Amino acid sequence: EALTLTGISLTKEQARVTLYGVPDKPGIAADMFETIGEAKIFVDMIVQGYDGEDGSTSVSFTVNQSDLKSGLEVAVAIREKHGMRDVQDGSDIAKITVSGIGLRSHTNVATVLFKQLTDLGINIEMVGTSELQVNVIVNEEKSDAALERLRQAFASSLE
Amino acid sequence: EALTLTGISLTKEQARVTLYGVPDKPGIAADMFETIGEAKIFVDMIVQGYDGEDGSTSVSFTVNQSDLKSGLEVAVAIREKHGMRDVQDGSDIAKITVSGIGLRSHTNVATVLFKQLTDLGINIEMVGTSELQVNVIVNEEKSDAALERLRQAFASSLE
Ligand SMILES: C[C@@H](O)[C@H](N)C(=O)O
Ligand SMILES: C[C@@H](O)[C@H](N)C(=O)O
Repeated sequence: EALTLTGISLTKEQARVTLYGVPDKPGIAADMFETIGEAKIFVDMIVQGYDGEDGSTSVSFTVNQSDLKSGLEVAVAIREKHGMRDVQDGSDIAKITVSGIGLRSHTNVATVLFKQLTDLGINIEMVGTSELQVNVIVNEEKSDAALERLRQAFASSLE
Repeated sequence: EALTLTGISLTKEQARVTLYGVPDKPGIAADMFETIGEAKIFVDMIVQGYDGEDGSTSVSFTVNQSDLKSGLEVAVAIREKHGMRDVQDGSDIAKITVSGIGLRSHTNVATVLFKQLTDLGINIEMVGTSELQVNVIVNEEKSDAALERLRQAFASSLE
């Protein structure tokens, strides 16, 4: 079945917060994001991988840059409550999203996206992919150029 | 705008591979996933967060359990080629997916999902969320019960 992409988009002025040493036991993620929601902070991407440590992991989330200050305040409160190791953050980042259908059987979409970014010398900072979307976080600086290039690279698959 | 969910699904018999000490510079992700694709391994989720280390990070991907053996072989080859620190894996995991529209403005979807899993004593192992989907990886064991519970919890929002 031919690859069908429904869109490629760029969301600039993003920021991220990462918590380290997050206790890896039930209830922590629920509490973290309930607290973040109560602070009226809209979270876009949430990414949690495997840290390779027993009993703890790290969790990153992205927000609009205008919410970074409150996002950090909430993260620090969460860290204190649960005894997490550290909070780090980053700004001047952008999210690039390639949307489509059935991306699991077209796993080269991610590879093509990664290659295009690499060819522009862009470092891939964060990745979250699913059946419907490939999302990457990059520095804002070359992100407009990246969007242009990706629209050309994927032109034949875009509806 | 009211929350609209288009589906909740469960994909069992999944496995994951995580590479640690991945050089955090352009070209690595592209090379990794081109190599994995050439081995005819279909990757479902890719997750890369921020490791908090300078110059390196970790990358996880999920595959069908039947592809874990080849996924590991490829990962070990990638580790050797780029001098990465470690490869770890896990199996008997399942992916729970909540699909909808505009999830960025309904960030409580993730929170509700996390809470429902917590109430069943289920540990959340991996997370990747986007505007269209919340994906979590859990142990397979209680995943059917989780699916049932989530369909009830989200009944009023499911189309
Ligand atoms: C780290 C966090 O996701 C934890 N495993 C939980 O289930 O809440
Ligand atoms: C780790 C990997 O994503 C790397 N930053 C790259 O751009 O390829």
